[in-house]
Amino acid sequence: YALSGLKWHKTDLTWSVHSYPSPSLSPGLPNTLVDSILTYAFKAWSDAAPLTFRQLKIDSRGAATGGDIRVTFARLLHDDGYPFDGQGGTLAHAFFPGRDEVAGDTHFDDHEIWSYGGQSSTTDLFTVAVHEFGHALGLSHSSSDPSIMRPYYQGPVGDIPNFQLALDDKLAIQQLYGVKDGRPPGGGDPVNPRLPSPPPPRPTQPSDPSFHERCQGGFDAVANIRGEVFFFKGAHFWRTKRDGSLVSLNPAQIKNFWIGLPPGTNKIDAVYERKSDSRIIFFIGPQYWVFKDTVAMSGYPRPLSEWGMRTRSGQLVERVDAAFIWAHNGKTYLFSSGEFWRFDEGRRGEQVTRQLEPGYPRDNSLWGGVPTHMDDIISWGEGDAYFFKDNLYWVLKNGGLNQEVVIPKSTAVDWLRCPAPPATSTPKIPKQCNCDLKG
Amino acid sequence: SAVPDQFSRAVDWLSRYGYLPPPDPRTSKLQTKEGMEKAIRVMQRFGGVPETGQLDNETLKLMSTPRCSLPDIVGSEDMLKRRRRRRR
Repeated sequence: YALSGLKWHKTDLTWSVHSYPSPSLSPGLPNTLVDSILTYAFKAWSDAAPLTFRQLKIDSRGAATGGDIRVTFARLLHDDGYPFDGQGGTLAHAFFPGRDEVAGDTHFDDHEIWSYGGQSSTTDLFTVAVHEFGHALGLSHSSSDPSIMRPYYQGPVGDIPNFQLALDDKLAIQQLYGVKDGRPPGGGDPVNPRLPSPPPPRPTQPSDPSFHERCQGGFDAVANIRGEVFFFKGAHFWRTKRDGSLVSLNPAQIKNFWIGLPPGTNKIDAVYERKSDSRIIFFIGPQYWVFKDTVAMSGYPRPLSEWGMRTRSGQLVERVDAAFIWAHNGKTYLFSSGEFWRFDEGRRGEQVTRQLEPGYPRDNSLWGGVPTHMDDIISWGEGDAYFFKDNLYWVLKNGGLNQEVVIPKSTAVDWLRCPAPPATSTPKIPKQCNCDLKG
Repeated sequence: SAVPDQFSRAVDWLSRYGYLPPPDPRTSKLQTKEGMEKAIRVMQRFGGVPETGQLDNETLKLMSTPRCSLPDIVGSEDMLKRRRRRRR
């Protein structure tokens, strides 16, 4: 590691955000999420050194005043003599501590597509933020590997809430600000200082821990949101883009993306995007949420009973199995325990209207050729309805309702970049194959 | 042997990130071959790619990797007031 020779002569630091990434380029990053990502980025350093970071909120004029470290998302020339260069190239920079007005200020290139949670084709905000805040605290670039202070972007560092600095970075920050709660630098036994542990062995093939989860199907909910298909399973979700490519092999955590669901949410029943106002509706048990983009609107959750769904035996519906808008007629369909209801959703001025149509519920068997107890349903392609169940999906073409024979296909292979299962049965654990000179 | 514009882009890159002193218009001193090679070696060592002193593919690839705008070698005056470097 290398030090700039400059440091803050206090340990309780403040920070403020003067501008956020442009939603047009970084749609998945609402301001509240940017705040929490930056908070975690500061926490990476306060976990290793006796530093505290307090965010100063924006005042009534809409500008954050003061703060030791001022965060800005800026483009090209932004009057600090270090212009950015559009997407790629330079990503961000920060000024070292000091008494100057500019000291500690951290600038991110607003031409980058900022994201979080392991999306490999974009730039991970958390990773770059931890690096730049290292500069704002007085560190220079490091040639060590691993080190967050390496000058080159090396992809997302992964698990944000549990991120730990590498030893090189810990030693560097502790060189400037001491060790948290008085332990010797580098932690561990003061008598025998810990040697740096060797880098972990790297498998020749990058391992894919989520492979099993992703490729065995059985999703809790599937939704077509803004043309991308989200596969929800447990506390995670995968996202397939319009062109059919998977945003990342690694699942993203629901709680880091969908702000406002109850902590500990680990099962979503159904999700759909309401066409009349592009809100996203989540169903969990007897409650539902309405999201504006990735943030739950205030006043939610609300009871499912508001939808007025009663079974044919007159009981209130307690949970939703599947929900989708059938592109064929624009109606909203909700499915529960083998029955389905149809709603007409529209708008009257600012108000969204929802009308349960008479004659419902009806039996799922009306949807011939597809499973009657599905995981979820989406509209996709040219108004086709895709029924997902376990690791298979069925397609009802062009608004067809009753197709005698529908050949199911593999969800894992077609949507989630999983290999097709081997045609012939191979031994379950290849290691048990053995071959020798005589064999 | 790098094509000329690749070479001049490399000179820009190396000056920008602190491996080469910024060109001084007053002395109109050109970068020497030795100076360039030395700067490339330092950059390769710092970046963790094989130290060849040449603009080989790995080096060019690293130069085109998105990165932080701060220089790698602490020392450009206008961003720092005082310079102290400590080596492990």
